[in-house]
Amino acid sequence: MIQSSIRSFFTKV
Amino acid sequence: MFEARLTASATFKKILDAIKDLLNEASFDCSESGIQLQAMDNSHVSLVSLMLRSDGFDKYRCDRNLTMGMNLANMAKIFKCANNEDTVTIKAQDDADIVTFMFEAKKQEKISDYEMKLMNLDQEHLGIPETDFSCVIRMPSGEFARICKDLAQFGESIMISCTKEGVKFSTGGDIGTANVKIAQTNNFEKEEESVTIEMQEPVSLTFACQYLNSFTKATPLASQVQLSMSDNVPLVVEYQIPDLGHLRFYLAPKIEE
Repeated sequence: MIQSSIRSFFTKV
Repeated sequence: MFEARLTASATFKKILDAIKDLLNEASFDCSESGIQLQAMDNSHVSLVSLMLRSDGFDKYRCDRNLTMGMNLANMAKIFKCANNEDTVTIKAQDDADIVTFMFEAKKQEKISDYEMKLMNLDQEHLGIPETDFSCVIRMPSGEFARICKDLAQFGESIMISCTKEGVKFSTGGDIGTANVKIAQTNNFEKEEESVTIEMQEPVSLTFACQYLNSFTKATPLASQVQLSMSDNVPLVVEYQIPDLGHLRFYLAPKIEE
């Protein structure tokens, strides 16, 4: 398993 | 002019203890509604979100929105100089490049103030969508901390599986495997000791032990912790700060390669 990035789940505002 | 006064500086000490391992520095966004902080850890795996409502302070004044970038290790040094029972007042002028922390002993026999330079932090701000979670677990924060600490001895990841029967925390490594099952309690008298599960559908997700253990540094803030999970979205670990706000940690799941 690989660690996903939190950034990929939220949009930049 | 910004001024926020809180009777218990112990609360601030606990907040700093909870976040200073994950974040080196962070921006405190001050507005009429309160103080907010949102920041990712250095590896961009987790996100810290703190909300302290203005009505939770003993005195709160914020004439203009203000962003104060602070080094958290230095802030922790300053708060080490305060006694738990001291009242803390945080003050800054509009467009200031310094912030002042004033600590007052209960009987005013000792008053100290510390000035700290503010930093200009260019931090990414992320929009967190409202999510209807498949599972919301509330359990004693101390029990959650214990499980994370215990399981960290055996593996690098913890799988959290939630069904209507209960929650299972599992890990495995060179030594073998470890499983801890927690059932929903019927103990409605002692709310702080209860385990409640609201489940729409079962969820099973895997997370890095190291981060879960970091989040449990917030345990002294609240007797209960809330874990919210849905498939393929970050876990939310939430500690309610009584009468003041909340501290939430978002953790990206580990996914199949």
